[in-house]
Amino acid sequence: TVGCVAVDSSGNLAAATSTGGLVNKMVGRIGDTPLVGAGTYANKFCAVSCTGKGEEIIRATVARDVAALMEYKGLTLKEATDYVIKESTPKGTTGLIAVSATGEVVTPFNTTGMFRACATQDGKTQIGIW
Amino acid sequence: MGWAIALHGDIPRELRESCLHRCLGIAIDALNSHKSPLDVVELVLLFSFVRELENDPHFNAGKGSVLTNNGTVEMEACIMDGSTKNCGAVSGLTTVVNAVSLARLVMERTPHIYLAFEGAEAFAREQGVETVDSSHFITPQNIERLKQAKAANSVQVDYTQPISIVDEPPVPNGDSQIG
Repeated sequence: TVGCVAVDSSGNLAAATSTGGLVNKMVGRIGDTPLVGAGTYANKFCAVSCTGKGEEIIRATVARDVAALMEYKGLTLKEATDYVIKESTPKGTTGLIAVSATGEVVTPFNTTGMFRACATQDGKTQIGIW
Repeated sequence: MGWAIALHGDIPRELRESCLHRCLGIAIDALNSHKSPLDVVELVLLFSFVRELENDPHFNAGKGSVLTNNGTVEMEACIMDGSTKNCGAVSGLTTVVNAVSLARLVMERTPHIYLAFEGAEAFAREQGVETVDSSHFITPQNIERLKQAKAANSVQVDYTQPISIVDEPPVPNGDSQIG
């Protein structure tokens, strides 16, 4: 799975995800990626793109949960994603990337690793796996 | 505040830095050169980032997509604009070169959010997006991955190789733990 989230200097957010799914998946299987609110979501608070075991991400409505925690509970992006990754999804199943309208970037996962990269306008960049 | 971007993808370890650097560079250049507050410009650039990942055979999307139990590809994609909550999604694509571009067309040119399988393929042809024979997407590495998954009778996340080098016990269900 590949995904990208971005916020511009005016706070406009967008998310996109694309995937071939799981190896040896059944023909006709639909994963979390195309399900708005599960593997992909964006609103005025954040943009989220997920990767991992789609069935678990769908059950937990991961991307929308992050946005809802920010919108209704006032959590920061880090607090919201930490909760979803640590408390809402089984260990070893889920990773996500997200940006907030204020330029916060997070890339949490409860798998062993997740290939990820990020950059911000102040010059910070990161590339990582584990 | 300033702009920010993040991306994820699955690739062999030896290629990760070059691929991620390339994709990140494209994103940084695009954002740096378009600071006007036009949402559409930013979004068009965002789409291009995911297209870049799809076209790299080392990522599980587009060319390089993993295989179903029938040895076929069924690709999926989604895109969403946070300002308007407009979104588009596609599933079950077998010939469309850039699934995320078709998802964007669903968002912009239909009254719907989600098209799948035959309907999505028909929409792709109607819109004139680039299509190829589905064999284009199938790589020898993914044929081998499917063989291994079938031998193990498991459904697996796309990238499996480095699991033995991390200091963490294997999980009993046979899945790799790499997103």
